[in-house]
Amino acid sequence: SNYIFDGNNEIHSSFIQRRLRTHEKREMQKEILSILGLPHRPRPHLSHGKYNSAPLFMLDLYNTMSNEEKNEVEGFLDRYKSMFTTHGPSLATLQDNAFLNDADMVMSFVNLAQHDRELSPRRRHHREFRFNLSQIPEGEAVTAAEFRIYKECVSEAFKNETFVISVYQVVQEYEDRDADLFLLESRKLWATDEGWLEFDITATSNLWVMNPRHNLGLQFSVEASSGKTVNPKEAGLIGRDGPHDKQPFMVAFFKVSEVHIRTTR
Amino acid sequence: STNKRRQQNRNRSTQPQEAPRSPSMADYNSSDQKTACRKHELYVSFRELGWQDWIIAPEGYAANYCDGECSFPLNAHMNATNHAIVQTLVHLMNPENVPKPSCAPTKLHAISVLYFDDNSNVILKKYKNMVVRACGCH
Repeated sequence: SNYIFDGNNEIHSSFIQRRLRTHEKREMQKEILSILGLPHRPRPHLSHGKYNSAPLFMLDLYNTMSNEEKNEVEGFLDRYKSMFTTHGPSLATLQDNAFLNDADMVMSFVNLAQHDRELSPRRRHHREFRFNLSQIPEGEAVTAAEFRIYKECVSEAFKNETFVISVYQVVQEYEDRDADLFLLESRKLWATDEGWLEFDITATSNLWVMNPRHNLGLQFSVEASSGKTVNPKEAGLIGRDGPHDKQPFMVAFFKVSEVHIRTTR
Repeated sequence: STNKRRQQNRNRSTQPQEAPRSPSMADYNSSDQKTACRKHELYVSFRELGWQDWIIAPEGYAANYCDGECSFPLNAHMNATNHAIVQTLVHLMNPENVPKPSCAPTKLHAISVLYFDDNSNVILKKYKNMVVRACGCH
């Protein structure tokens, strides 16, 4: 056939010797999709191209994994750590979490919040992020999840300044007032710091996977050392209008359950 | 059992002994290298399937497959299991009803696949037992 061929010149098996019929081709494609654990062929809408930060991050991770698979050494943690050398400097220190060692699936999620919504004056510098976690393959359990956002150096405007960056989980939304937020993490950074910031959102991701209606997204705020809120863009944080390869995204690590679910034939 | 052995010994002394059946040339020829159990190359191309719009990497993978006969004697075959030896003996005794050992993978490796889902999220997944690294008789 065109798409499955024998690299050996000798005649070994009759099915290799003939071109597959259309329905056979379709069945063969279905079989390969079944091996990959997919009910159908995905149809992604790549309006932003393949070169967004999330696919690039994942491609780096894939290349690192593939190279190291050849050598048959290392754990998943090593692979993940080595990512940071190829994907820009990291400001956060990755803890030696044992769960990363046996993660066997990684998934990145693009930010679905298309526009900066009008929030109240009190939260005018807050930014919203939304991720669709509805298509996680069956039998996968989240072992770790991170929200990643890129920070550029802004030494000229804020010399010797520090910022407090806070990430919140949106707990409840209202039509007539601000949403209820749950603070996930606050971090102090220098204006001169540059690189990817990772915020642990493992518990939140688990909640979203178990109860999709609780997935109301994240909010993000930046405060100067004076306590005054700052526009994230001015603090060097890359948002939707920034370069494609530095767009914020979410990444989650999964462990596959022992039972591999295959469709009945 | 001991009793039977004694009986056999007595028989041997009185009756002409039948020469034990040695493997014929045909048996040896069947384990010829051309038909012997071995790994064959088989490449599954995601590119040829036209799946490049959603599979980012790899372009395909060398799945390979095992093919060939597991015939007496098994020395010529890679990685013959103890069970395969027994299976061969039983096959020789009863070729009509008992098949030869199967040529099957003994070493399988994983591949990683990077792909988009319907929501343009990216999945990096490790699939176990996808690549045949070695074949043997089972």
